[in-house]
Amino acid sequence: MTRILCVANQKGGVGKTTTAVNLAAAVAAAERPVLLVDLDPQCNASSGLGLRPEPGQPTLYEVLTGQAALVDAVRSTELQALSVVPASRDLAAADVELVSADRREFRLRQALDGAVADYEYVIIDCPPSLSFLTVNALVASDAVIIPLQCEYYALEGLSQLLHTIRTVRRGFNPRLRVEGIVLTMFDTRNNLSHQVAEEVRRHFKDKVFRSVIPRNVRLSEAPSHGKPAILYDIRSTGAQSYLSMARELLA
Amino acid sequence: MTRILCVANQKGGVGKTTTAVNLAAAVAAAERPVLLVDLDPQCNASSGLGLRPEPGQPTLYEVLTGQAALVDAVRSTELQALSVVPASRDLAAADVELVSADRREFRLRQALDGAVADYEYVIIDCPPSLSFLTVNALVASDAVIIPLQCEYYALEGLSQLLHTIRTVRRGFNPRLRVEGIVLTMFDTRNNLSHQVAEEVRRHFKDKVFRSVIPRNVRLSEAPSHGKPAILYDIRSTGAQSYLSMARELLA
Ligand SMILES: Nc1ncnc2c1ncn2[C@@H]1O[C@H](COP(=O)(O)OP(=O)(O)OP(=O)(O)O)[C@@H](O)[C@H]1O
Ligand SMILES: Nc1ncnc2c1ncn2[C@@H]1O[C@H](COP(=O)(O)OP(=O)(O)OP(=O)(O)O)[C@@H](O)[C@H]1O
Ligand SMILES: [Mg+2]
Ligand SMILES: [Mg+2]
Repeated sequence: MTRILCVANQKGGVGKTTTAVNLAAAVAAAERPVLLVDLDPQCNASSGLGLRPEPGQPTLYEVLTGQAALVDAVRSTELQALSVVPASRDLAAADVELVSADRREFRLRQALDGAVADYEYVIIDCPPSLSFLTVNALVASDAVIIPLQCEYYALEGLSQLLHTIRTVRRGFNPRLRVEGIVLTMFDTRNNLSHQVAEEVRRHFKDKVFRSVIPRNVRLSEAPSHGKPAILYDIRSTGAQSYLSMARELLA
Repeated sequence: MTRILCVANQKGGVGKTTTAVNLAAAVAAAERPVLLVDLDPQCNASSGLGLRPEPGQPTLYEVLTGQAALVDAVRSTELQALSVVPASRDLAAADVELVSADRREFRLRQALDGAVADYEYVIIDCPPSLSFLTVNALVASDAVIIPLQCEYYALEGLSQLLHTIRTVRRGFNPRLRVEGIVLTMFDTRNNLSHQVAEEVRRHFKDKVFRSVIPRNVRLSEAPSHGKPAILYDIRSTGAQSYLSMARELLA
């Protein structure tokens, strides 16, 4: 049974892409077939794995607008068990283009239906907003992984995100639940990180992954080499923390 | 003559709000009247200055949808020369609500026209996207300040942002230009920071602010106290770097 997870948070720069790419790679390293879907017009997850747009190659944009089937957009990576459906900048226009389409919130779900049976996990990277693309991801998913940077502004946005998840669950996708909150860019030397982490664990108890992602420069260097951290520097604390998160997810 | 500047970058978490709030405060500290406009439905610039939504008090949402005049939404802050037009979560819906409105891209510009003569500077904080709200900011502005985090993904998005600025200049606002790129969260110990900074200076030469904003925990602590960094800890490197940036802007 394929589990479909999306990585979402409207707050920008909290580690959505870094989590989607490195968690997908860590799960693939455990020989579980994973499909990473890049739903962000910034295309960071695609380029973070070294995938460049190629003329004639369909992307998620062509899939959502009905011009190509999902299987035609799937690309392979250096990890045998990891495949990717890359994004394209055109995704930014999909919102307006599909504004009057029938069941526009279900476009991604329909594209995935019946097309992902070969994968144990589908992981969807979302853009920093709660608009059309992210709603599509929430409608298509079984559960949401919420990366939370241990900072004040990031904590502020959490209630809005949980509100949107409840709205989508009631209106479109009754099975949608929160897989877990993962604390990212945690800096042990910094009081604010500890304060935010304590508050989140007090509020959300076992909904918070035990694995904490530390601030680690290897995680921000890896994308410029087109590799996930486990291929760029597996001994780094960043790579190790995502391997630990994958073990928690698979348990 | 009032100068209208927006702080924009679709990449999330690069320091847009931190730059908008602290630059506005630094300019106000130099006794130049400043209006800070929060155009992000996350409302971070508003809450970063301690402004909470109050029933009956109009926000930028009411102004853009024609339910209130700009002057009715202006709030004061601890700094005499700094006023704020706060955001509200409803801004996220303005995009769809105004999808068929006439001259929808000019809503903010029309709201500011004739209403900001008392201010020397208007500084607009943008959400992490290139959609309706950010386009409104670009149409309303004389110039754009681009915060750029010294990281790989942030550099990747720059060409897309410059392309959007050119499109808005050609189609809606011929006076729009780039005020400058400001390097943010610069970490002197980290190679990647230096590499990105070198590449940006090579490419953009004098379009890059000489002031560089260092990674400084006081900048991320200040918003939880509802204060800009110059009121929270003026001796911090973060506060000092924004005072230096303001001096460059005013020169
Ligand atoms: N744990 C970490 N340690 C150090 N750097 C990190 C870490 N996680 C992410 N980064 C870096 O921080 C920046 C923001 O992370 P990322 O792009 O993954 O966030 P995002 O939530 O996907 O952003 P957006 O909202 O733009 O989609 C990137 O440059 C990334 O390389
Ligand atoms: N120079 C800095 N040093 C340390 N922390 C910083 C610095 N600049 C910003 N921050 C912190 O990093 C996070 C991201 O910054 P900020 O929210 O200003 O970015 P943004 O571009 O406005 O994000 P969004 O895309 O969500 O609007 C915040 O928690 C902020 O407090
Ligand atoms: Mg991302
Ligand atoms: Mg912001």
